[in-house]
Amino acid sequence: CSESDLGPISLNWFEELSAEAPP
Amino acid sequence: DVAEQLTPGLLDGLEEESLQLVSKLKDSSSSCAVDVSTMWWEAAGSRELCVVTASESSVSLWKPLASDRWGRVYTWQLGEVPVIQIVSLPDTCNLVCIALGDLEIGEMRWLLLYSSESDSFGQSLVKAGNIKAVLGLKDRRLVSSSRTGQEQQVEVVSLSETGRSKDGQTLMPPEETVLAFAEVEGMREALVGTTAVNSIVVWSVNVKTGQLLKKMHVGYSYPASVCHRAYSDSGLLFVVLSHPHAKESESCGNPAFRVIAFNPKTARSTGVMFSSLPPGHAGRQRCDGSAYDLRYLEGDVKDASAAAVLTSGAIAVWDLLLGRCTALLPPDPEGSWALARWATTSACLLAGQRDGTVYVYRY
Repeated sequence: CSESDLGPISLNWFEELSAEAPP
Repeated sequence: DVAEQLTPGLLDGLEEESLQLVSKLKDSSSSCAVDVSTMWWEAAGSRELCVVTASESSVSLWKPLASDRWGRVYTWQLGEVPVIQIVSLPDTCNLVCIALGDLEIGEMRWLLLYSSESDSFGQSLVKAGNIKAVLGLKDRRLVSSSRTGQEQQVEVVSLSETGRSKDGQTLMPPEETVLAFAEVEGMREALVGTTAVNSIVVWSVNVKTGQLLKKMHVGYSYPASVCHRAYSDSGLLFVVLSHPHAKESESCGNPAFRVIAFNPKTARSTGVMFSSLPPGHAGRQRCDGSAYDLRYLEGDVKDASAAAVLTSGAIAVWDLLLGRCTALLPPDPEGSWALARWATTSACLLAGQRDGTVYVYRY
């Protein structure tokens, strides 16, 4: 998979989405 | 009512090579096998992997004996509501959950347990309601989705050592009904689910929140996707899905199992590998002469191995990383296969027939 297909990839996706999501 | 003729094909010899029959469990009292699973059993200081079999009205626990034989330890008799599913709890000893229901959807969950202190077997109600999906999680927890009218509840229940419900935590539900769950391996707080309109939902499950982090679409060309396994690697979320409408001759368009990589940050995805129904089974006929398609009926995934019962009465086994079928169990002369489950540990396949006979294969 290339980053261009899937968009920017973050190794910390879970922590970042947890911080962004409404409580 | 199916006249089974396995045509010689690409899979000749694979079953002998890949699957070795180890033993057979025969429950003479069982009326109709509904499910089979494995659970850890600890008694007198020794911990063993046992087999649990379920008929509509009873659940039996089997422990390994010498010479690859199995002995029935206990049978729980249940009420009038039929058993429809065994819900095993990973890394938990002496506890197993059972889903009961009148239709294909469960209405209640009962817990069957053994107490070494009192040397007694018991059962108690964990949750009642119109439950659509349930999964046993690590650390003695159960997640379920249920509907009351238009309201959907997604809840994680923690169980005490005595099997009682201890704590409950509500997760934020998506609009559509959640039909299957999978823990994200190695991430205790991450949980995924598949919904009735082919979405993947990601939750954060901890003591404080039950946030819905992301909803990602699988694609309409893969209807009725069911998640079996999820893991995170290199910033991507890999999900193993089965497609119950998969059928032969649609090898690329409608595989039985797919591994999809999602980028949870963007919700974009790409197919990594697909596993199609085994070839060489064309031209199937029922006894009345009518033709039918070979289809996926039900299946199970463990690590990189998948197994499924097909409409032909055979069980097919796939290596999901290679994307190919590696073994095939043709229907037994005495009956078709009805259930295929992986044991919780070791490369062991449990293959069940409707009459309650379970064959244990080493894979």
